[in-house]
Parts: sequence; structure tokens; C-alpha cells
Amino acid sequence: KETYREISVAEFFAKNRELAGFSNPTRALYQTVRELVENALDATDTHSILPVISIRIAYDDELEAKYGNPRKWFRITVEDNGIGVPPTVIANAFGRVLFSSKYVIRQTRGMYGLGVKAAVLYGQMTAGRPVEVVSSMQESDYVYLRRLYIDVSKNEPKIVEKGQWRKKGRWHGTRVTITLEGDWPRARSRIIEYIKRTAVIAPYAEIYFETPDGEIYVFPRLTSKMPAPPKEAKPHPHGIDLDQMKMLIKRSNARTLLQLLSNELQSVGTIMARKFLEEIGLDPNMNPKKLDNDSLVKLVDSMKSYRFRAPKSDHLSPIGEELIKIGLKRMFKPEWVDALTRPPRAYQGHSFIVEVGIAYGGGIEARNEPLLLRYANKIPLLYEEREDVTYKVVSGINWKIYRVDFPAPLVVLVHIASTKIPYKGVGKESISEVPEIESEIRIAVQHVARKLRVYLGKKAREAEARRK
Amino acid sequence: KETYREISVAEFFAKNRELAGFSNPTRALYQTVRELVENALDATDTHSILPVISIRIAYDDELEAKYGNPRKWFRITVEDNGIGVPPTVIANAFGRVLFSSKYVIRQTRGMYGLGVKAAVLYGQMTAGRPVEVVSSMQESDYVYLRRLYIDVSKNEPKIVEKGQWRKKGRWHGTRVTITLEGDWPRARSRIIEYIKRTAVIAPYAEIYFETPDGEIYVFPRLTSKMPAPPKEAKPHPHGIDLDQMKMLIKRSNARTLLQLLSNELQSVGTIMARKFLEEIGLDPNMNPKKLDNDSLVKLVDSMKSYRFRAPKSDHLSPIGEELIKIGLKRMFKPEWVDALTRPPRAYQGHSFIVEVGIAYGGGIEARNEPLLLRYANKIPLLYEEREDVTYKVVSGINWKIYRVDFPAPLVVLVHIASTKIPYKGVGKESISEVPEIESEIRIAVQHVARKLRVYLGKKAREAEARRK
Ligand SMILES: Nc1ncnc2c1ncn2[C@@H]1O[C@H](COP(=O)(O)OP(=O)(O)OP(=O)(O)O)[C@@H](O)[C@H]1O
Ligand SMILES: Nc1ncnc2c1ncn2[C@@H]1O[C@H](COP(=O)(O)OP(=O)(O)OP(=O)(O)O)[C@@H](O)[C@H]1O
Ligand SMILES: [Mg+2]
Ligand SMILES: [Mg+2]
Repeated sequence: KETYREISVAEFFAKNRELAGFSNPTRALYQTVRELVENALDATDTHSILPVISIRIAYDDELEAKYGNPRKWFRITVEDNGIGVPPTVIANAFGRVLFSSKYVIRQTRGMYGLGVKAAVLYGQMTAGRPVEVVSSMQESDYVYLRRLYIDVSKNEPKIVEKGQWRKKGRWHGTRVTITLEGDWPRARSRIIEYIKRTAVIAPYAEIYFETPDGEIYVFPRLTSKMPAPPKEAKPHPHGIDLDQMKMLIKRSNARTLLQLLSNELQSVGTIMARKFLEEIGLDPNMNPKKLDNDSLVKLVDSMKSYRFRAPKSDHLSPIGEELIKIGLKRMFKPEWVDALTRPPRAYQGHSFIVEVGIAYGGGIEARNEPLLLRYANKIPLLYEEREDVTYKVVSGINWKIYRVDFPAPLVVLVHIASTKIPYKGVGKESISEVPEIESEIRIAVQHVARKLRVYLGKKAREAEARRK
Repeated sequence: KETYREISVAEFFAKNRELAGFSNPTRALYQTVRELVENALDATDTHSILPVISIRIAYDDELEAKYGNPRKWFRITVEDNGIGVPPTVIANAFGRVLFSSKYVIRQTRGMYGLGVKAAVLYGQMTAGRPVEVVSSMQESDYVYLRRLYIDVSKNEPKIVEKGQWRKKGRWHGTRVTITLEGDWPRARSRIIEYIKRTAVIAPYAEIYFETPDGEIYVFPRLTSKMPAPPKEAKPHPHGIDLDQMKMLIKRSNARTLLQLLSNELQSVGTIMARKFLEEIGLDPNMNPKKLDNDSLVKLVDSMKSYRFRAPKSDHLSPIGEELIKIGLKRMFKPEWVDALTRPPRAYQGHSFIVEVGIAYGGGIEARNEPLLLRYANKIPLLYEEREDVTYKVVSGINWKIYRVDFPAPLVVLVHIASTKIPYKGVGKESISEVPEIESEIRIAVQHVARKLRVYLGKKAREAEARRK
């Protein structure tokens, strides 16, 4: 009576595409722009390339002619000057759900191996069109073209066209075109806002955006100074679980348990490792591959609560106080601005850094609450604001004590950089209430708010003095 | 430089277990109870079996002795008298992520094929213990036992122990035991509340719950009257996408396009189907397997906006006004209670029914806002309240116009039954703001609130009369 079956992960995200942010044509248009732009930025600034990104959304006249229903078929093209995609990998990167180069411990915008595939699925399910990818790597003499669908039941790419040609000149990067059903009038303001907020914190990037109505937005490069790119990190003992530990032991050629811990994990020196192992009754000189299940559980469980040093954070790539201030000035022309980058912290073995920028007055319009600009790993988050831990903190602050009386012209920017952002969903719109992160955001906002209070106090006294 | 790889869906949900509700030992304990109880209820009331469910959470003394760290190792056992799991299916049902009997169009609590596997993964990654399943189907003479792990990299079950024995007596059902790290003191109140709220709307179920401290909660059966079980439905033309349509055509033996639409879809009669096909320029007599890609896109796209009848809803299984009132009376002993089950509606081709119950006064304590009891497909939702569409509606109501002045003793119960609940995440804690659903909730709450107003008006006049 019950029909038992297995489905592929492509079918899972096709059926439940609202989980990935594709709940309707308006959100789908927005999410597709996001997934493509975030991949383009990961392919550039993560690799010390000054980004040049062009985004074009156009009405697809051919589909309009075929299917009728004018103004709802779109072709989105995003091109970057990034590292490109190897020709042998293009099909899987764009046609296999859960295929990614970001499954390592490193701060990138992408993390799930799903983003662009969710957009490809939506395009093929609404417009019946394949994705088109054109790519060339820096050192390569060739440019490669692939048009493909996703075979949903098998979760495999189905290439319907391929090509390659010799490169003239030295272009490198990737150009992705997705055709889909969308709703430009409804999505327009959020898409423009998303691109603006991306440019605000990336003044080292050059961004071109062309809309279906032919409007062109240009965000020229303001500085060649880029934040140091993030680096890959080893797992931290507080964040490793049993299956990961088994993987680590399998792949490692460490000959003793002591070597395994001090070589394969970060923040674990040989002295501390020895002390720890002796405390939990395991022999530091034993062959780690000989650990039985119960000893493994004991090892991993004890590691989680042992006082190893906090994760190093030289691997993280914050925006930096300078760039935050430049960006806020460019966007708002405020009368006052300041920013703070906090020192690194950790939650569940993942390092993170909180940064806050506050801007006041000048060109900012007065509102009944702070205008909150949320960022996670340099991605602007525009939806699901009420559920975000950042909103919880910022709206929970009593701004009166900082001399801010609403309605007031106040902008608060919060950025969280981490090797693992604890999003609430795969659509990456809001961040969970992780206690360590919540407390860091509060400390950072209060710190910068106190500086605002000094300025507003001074301004009030000057106004008072002038009146006398 | 970039390492490209694929991961299995088991590895995806192991790495990102917070997406499924397993963010920490407190949430994990709660979520494991939920996943097991929801499966137990799906195996009983969905099949017209009066549920007898027993839930036991116990400290695992053996693990405490092995690993130390007292009071954090738990064994959760849930047993039901349901339809059981066929012996050839047990391993996949509990050991393969995205394996389910609920991938059909039918109102059930489960829908993703992930729930119990997420709990199994958490148990094996923290306590290093396999899940144990004991099951027997009604017509079978045997009881089957399986202990298994999930092979994370392959997304396959790994059976470590199997057994079977002849049934004495006529027991049928399933007993699942998961061993895991948890935090009972922090999870206790939510788990108890979850079980209470489950019992509130299922007075036909017998539920036993034993806590690690030996407390026993019993919810006896109050009535043998069960709601009619939900039925499987055919897809509705407004909710079918291109890949689903291709699947339908492949599996169907309809010889003409007209037959395909009127046989394979709900709410499409032959007259309407013919009219529709002629309007969009497709031949009703053509072989559906001969449709080219562009005609398919045109067919599916046009279907989405054509005025087919709303989905039938005899397949849905609401709680019903009687059971809602019985449940609210049992839980709160209010002075007034009423309920309403709305007629069926649809969003994106999925039928749904909204039900509301309101209770006032009596044993209800006065609060500063309504106590909101949210339910989706008979599952109580306890977390992420602020993000839920139901909260948005209920907190947006001006209760003064219904004579409710806060602090006030007011309980509002909202149930949404659907063939597809639009959850915000796979952890099933809150429902997205789908416009059709939001508007139905508002209409239903206002309707019952008006009846409350009549009662409170009468009560006020009587109090006034007594004073004179
Ligand atoms: N523009 C691009 N340039 C270079 N590589 C790219 C580009 N777009 C995608 N890729 C490659 O394809 C992979 C898959 O992209 P996809 O968006 O599906 O997942 P992801 O970015 O790794 O994670 P997420 O699901 O969080 O976005 C990336 O990991 C990257 O290796
Ligand atoms: N107690 C049970 N009695 C009978 N069958 C069960 C029981 N528990 C699980 N199953 C079977 O195992 C399958 C997998 O369960 P699982 O919880 O992983 O997914 P689901 O319930 O289908 O969906 P969801 O992820 O939304 O919970 C179910 O679809 C059901 O067929
Ligand atoms: Mg991506
Ligand atoms: Mg389930």
C-alpha cells in the first residue's frame, strides 16, 4: 500500500525549490542573480583577482514569441574575470547537485554545492532551456563552451552542446547564461539593492548591471586595495565529529595518535596533545588506525570540551574598517561614520569575525528604526530580516542611550565572516542565533555606538553654544 | 588549486545538520523525539489505526560508564502500533537519506525522506551507536530486528545486526531506538510541551511518555472518533512543472494528449481539457509522447494560469471543529471555546485547509499577547515562531476590536493541512508567507474572534446588569 522509493538530491531540490529561495518567479529572478554573482566574486576576490563583473538581465524575445505570456521570460548573464572552470569539470560544476570546490574549511560565499544548480533547475523547469557556460582558465589557450541540462532523476549533467576555440588575447573567467521565468517589476528593487550593497563593501570591484528596460548601473573601482584572500584551515578539535575523525585517520599518514592530532588539526601543539591524550587515557604513541569505536567516540567527545587554543584566524578575510567606511560614505554621504573589526572568536570549532559600521546623518533619510545592512561572508542579505540574529541584536538595543532618537538618520552595517556561516536555510537569507555570534555582534555595535554618542554629544553642545 | 568534489546527500546533511534542526544537543534531543513521533503517527492515523504511542527517554548508563560526561548520553525509544515497515525496506527507510513512502501527493506529517535519518546520523556522530529498529506488519507472522549505521560517504545503510522471530500474539508496529548526546534539562520543557500539544489535537490517540528522571505522562484516549484518513491525490494542473510533466507522460499509457490530461490530473474534465488544448493550439488527439520540448513548455506554462477548477480536497484530513474544541477544553479548561474549519483552497496547485480554534478565560493565564498554538499537518510547531506566517497574522490583529484587552487569557490554535506544507526549512519549524495561506488564516481567525466578541459583549452586559 505504501510505495517506498528513493529520489536523487536533484529531484529533492526540484520538488522543494522554495527551500533554496526559488518559491516564485520574483524570488527566483533575485536568487538566480545572487547565485551567479556570488560564484563570480568567489572566483575573483578569493583568488586575489580584482573583480570585473557584468550582470545583464534581458527579456527573452524568442521565448515570448514561442510561448506568449510577454514580459515573463528572461535571460540572465553574469560574466567575471575569475579563475575559470576546468573544461573537465564544467559539466559537474553546473549540472550535478552537491558538487563544489568549496567543501573545504575556508571563508567563501559558496558552501553548499547547490546554488547555481538550483538556478539551472528552475530555468529548465520553467523555460525548458539549458544553462550555457563559457569559461577559460588563466593559463589556458582555449575557451570552452557547454550547454547542458540536469538529468533530475540521476542528478547528472546532460550536455546538449559543446565547443572550444583558441583564445585571442588573454581573457580568463566565466560567463554563465540562465533562461527562466521571472517577474522583473516585482524583483527589480531588491535586485538593484542587492547589487548596490555588494558594491558598497567591494569598492575594489568593477560592476556593470544592465536591466531588461535598458537601464545601466555602473559601480567603478574606487581602490585597488583588496582584503587579503582567505586561506584554507585545518579542522579545529572543537568542531570535529566522529565521521570526520574517521575520515581524517583514514587519509592521514601520521604514524602515532600524537602526530595525527598535532599535524591534522589546528591549534593543537604536541605538548598539549600529549597532555590531553594522557588525561583521557589514550596512548600517544599508538597507531591511530587501531583505535576502536569506543575509543574514537571518547576521543572526539573529550576533544569537544578540552581547553585547546581558539582557532587561528589568519585564514579569515574581513572587509576591514577602511573599506567599510569608504563603502558607507559612497552609498550614503553621511555626516559621520565609523567602523570596527572585532578580533576572531569561535563557535563549535569554526572561527568567525564580526565587523560593524555605523553611519549617521548627512544624506541618510530619517527612519523609525536603524536601516540595517546585513552581510555574511561578504554577501548582502536582504530577506528574512526579522529572523536574523543581527536584527535581534540591533533592534534590541536602546538607542536613546547613544543619543539617537527615532525617527533618526541611522545606518548600521554588520558583517560576519566565518569558515562556516550558520545560515537558517540553504537559501542563505538569515543567520541563526548562535550565542557566541550574538554576543560578538552586541559588543561590536555598542562599541561603535559609543563613538557615535561622543559625536552627537559634541554636536549637541556646539548647537547649544551657537544658540547662546 | 581548487579541489572539486561531489558529496553524498548524507554527508551534506551531516555537515549541515543545523539545517535539519540538530544544531546542538538540546535541539537534537527535541528533534529526535519529533522525528520518531511524527513517523509513528503517520504509521497509524494515516492508516485508520487508533494510535498507541509510547515514548521513552532514558540516560544511557553504559555510555556514561564508557565515556564519562554524566547526564549527556541518552537512549530514545518510540514504539507504535502502526503498519510496520517491510523487512526488505527497513535498512533503506532508516539508513538512506531521501528514501521515503511519502513522496506522493497526500497529506502526511513526513514529506522529505530525511527526518529519521538526520536523527540516526546525529546519534552515530555523537554517541557512535547504531539505530535499532524492531518492526512487524499486521499480516506478517514475524518480527524483524535491524541495527544499522549510515555509510555517510555512500548514503547507504550498513547493517551490523539482523534478526527475526515468530510473532507470539498479534502485535504490529515499529519500535525505534536512537542513542545520542543530548541535554535533558534544557530540552525538557519543549519536549513535554510538544507531546502535550500533539495529544491536544489527537484525543483519539493513547500516548505514554517516560522521562530520564522517571516521570511518567499519560494521555489516555478520549474518543474513538478519528478524522477520515487523507487520500492520495493526482497532480493539479496549476502545480505541475516541466520535469514532472515529462515523468507523467513517460509513465502514462494514455494514447492521446486529451486522455493524458483528463486521466492523470485532478480537476481536469475532458470537455475543459479539449477547450484548453484548442485554445493553446495543441491537437487533443496527438500522442503525448510525441510532444517536442517547446510544445511541452507551452503546455505546462499555459496550464499554470488556465482557469481549471480548484483542487478537490476530499483527500485532505483536517482535525475538525469538534476535536479542536475537545482538545482545547482538555488542555486549558477555558470558560469559552469555539473553532472553525475553512473550506479547501489552493496555492500553486496544492490544496490546503485552514482551521482555527480560540479559547478564552477559565484556566488560561493572562498574558501580554495571545498564546499561539501552531500546527501543520497535525504537527505542533514550537520554534521559530516570529518567522511563521501564522504569527504574522495573529500578532497583526487588533484584538481590541474583539473586546480582548491585554493582558488577557487568550489561546489561538491554528492548523494548516495540505498536500504540501510550505515550510521555511527542512527542520519544519515555521511556515512561509504564501499569500493564499496568509489570507485564509486571517479570515478564519477573524471569524472565530467575532464569536468571542459576542460572548465577551454578553459577559460584559451581564456584569453591568449585576452591578446595578
Ligand atoms: N563563475 C565561476 N567561476 C569559477 N568557478 C565557478 C563559477 N561558478 C561556479 N563555479 C564552480 O562551480 C561550483 C559549484 O557552484 P555552486 O554555486 O553550485 O556551489 P558553491 O558555490 O560551491 O556553493 P553554494 O551552493 O553555497 O553556492 C563552485 O564550487 C565552483 O567551483
Ligand atoms: N514508525 C514507523 N512506522 C512505519 N514506517 C516508518 C516508521 N518510521 C519511518 N517509517 C518509514 O520510513 C520512511 C522514512 O522516514 P523519514 O522520517 O526519514 O522520512 P519521511 O517521514 O518520509 O519524511 P520526513 O523527512 O519529512 O520525516 C517513511 O517514509 C516511512 O515509510
Ligand atoms: Mg555558489
Ligand atoms: Mg519522518
